[in-house]
Amino acid sequence: MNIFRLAGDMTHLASVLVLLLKIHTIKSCAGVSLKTQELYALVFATRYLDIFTDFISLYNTVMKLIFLGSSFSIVWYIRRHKIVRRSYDKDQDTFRHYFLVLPCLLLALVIHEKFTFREVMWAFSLYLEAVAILPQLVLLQRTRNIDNLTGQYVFLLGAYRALYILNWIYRYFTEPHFVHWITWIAGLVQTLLYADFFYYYFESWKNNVKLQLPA
Amino acid sequence: DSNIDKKDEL
Repeated sequence: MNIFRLAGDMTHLASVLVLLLKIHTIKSCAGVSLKTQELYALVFATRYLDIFTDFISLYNTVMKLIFLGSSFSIVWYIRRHKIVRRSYDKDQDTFRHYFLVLPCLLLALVIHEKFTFREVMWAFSLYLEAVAILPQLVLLQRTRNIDNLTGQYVFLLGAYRALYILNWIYRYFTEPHFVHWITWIAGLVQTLLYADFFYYYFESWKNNVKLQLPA
Repeated sequence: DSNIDKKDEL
């Protein structure tokens, strides 16, 4: 494992921990998109179908369990926790799931490495992960006051994607036959979606003002 | 095997 990959996984882990920390300790999910969290739960559930059949490493299995467990528990908190659910911005978080899920499923049925259930689900999870942040970005744009933890959560997620791209560049030059077009293009699209957010995040940081996205 | 190096990522 190279340093970019490890740093990418650690920022991904940090993003999830920041979000869980916010929800668990402040008992608030204000500004957090349930739609995005449900899409991530679906992403991990469809990508990690091999978790109990193919052993890659202890690290790999533990991280998969963490991402599955955290995404489903965040969804549980927002939907079921008697205090947390009250802070959910239901009227603002209006993005439709099927608007993202259906095109990704169709794309996975057409573009995949092999036409097997697992490979189609794997491609689907990559396409869906690429766009799963959209409901969250739309919600941030609508929310006038973005609290620090929510801003950091999205920043860490974007950093994780950018580090994965560096990881692929590194692996391409150091490992023979490391070519994965589906992963790379989906990953690149995903990272580009954060470009706008990053711009405003750094501007607010540079000027030391509260993060606000233009409507 | 390219299948392994693809799936060792998260």
